[in-house]
Amino acid sequence: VNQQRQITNFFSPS
Amino acid sequence: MLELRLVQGSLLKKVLESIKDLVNDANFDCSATGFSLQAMDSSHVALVSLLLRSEGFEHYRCDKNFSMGMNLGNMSKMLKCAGNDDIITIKGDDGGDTITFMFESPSQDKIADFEMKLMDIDSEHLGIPEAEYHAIVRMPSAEFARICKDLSSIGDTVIISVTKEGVKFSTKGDIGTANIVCRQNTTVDKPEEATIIEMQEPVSLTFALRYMNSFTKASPLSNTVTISLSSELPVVVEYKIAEMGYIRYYLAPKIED
Repeated sequence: VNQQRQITNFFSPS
Repeated sequence: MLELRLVQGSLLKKVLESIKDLVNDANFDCSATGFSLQAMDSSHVALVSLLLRSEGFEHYRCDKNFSMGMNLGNMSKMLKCAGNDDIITIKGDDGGDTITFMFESPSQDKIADFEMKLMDIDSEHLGIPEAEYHAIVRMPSAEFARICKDLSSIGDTVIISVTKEGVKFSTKGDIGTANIVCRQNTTVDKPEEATIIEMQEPVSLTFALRYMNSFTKASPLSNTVTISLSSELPVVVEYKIAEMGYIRYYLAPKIED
């Protein structure tokens, strides 16, 4: 099953 | 204070139409560089980044950096009251609780002003790291919109694969499967009709079509769209806004657990 990732898994608060 | 005047007011109308269904509330950031926005959808799966450079405006004044929180649905309602040929002027103040939109008809015989209430929005600014993309596809925006629309009548997700053969968009659903392959094509009458594929290495990623379809609402802003893909990274779907900047959508992939 493909799990939907979130943007915050890739980009961090600047 | 902020004061900006955009002769091609329809651009701002189109910008709102291309983000209001994805994001409810957002902070617009005003600086000497331009008028910009970065916001995630409520599920934090997609992120939109908008830049309208100051040089693109007929008049642009921003004395200090500040943000204005707006409900994009309300902003869209106000901008829909501007005619497509109208000149739009935006005025706001640091710390103010309203923003003013002024619409002038091209012949100056009708001038309207709309004042919209601002809101306080807590939002995190995300750092978007520079990335080397495995594949970059540039194609007509209308073609990409058509593909996303067609595939979403069959399935919920799209697998975008770039190989030497071209870029393949695939989906499957209860009624069957679909595959659409676009090959590089530069022998066209107009450069904006070309499909150009730059591939460093093959890449294949899965995305939710619901978001892709939402991104294609930006198609009226640009004849072409650029799709940048790297394994295990959010895809970037970019529409350039002529002379002014861009609207970029980042969408997190679906990854097998």
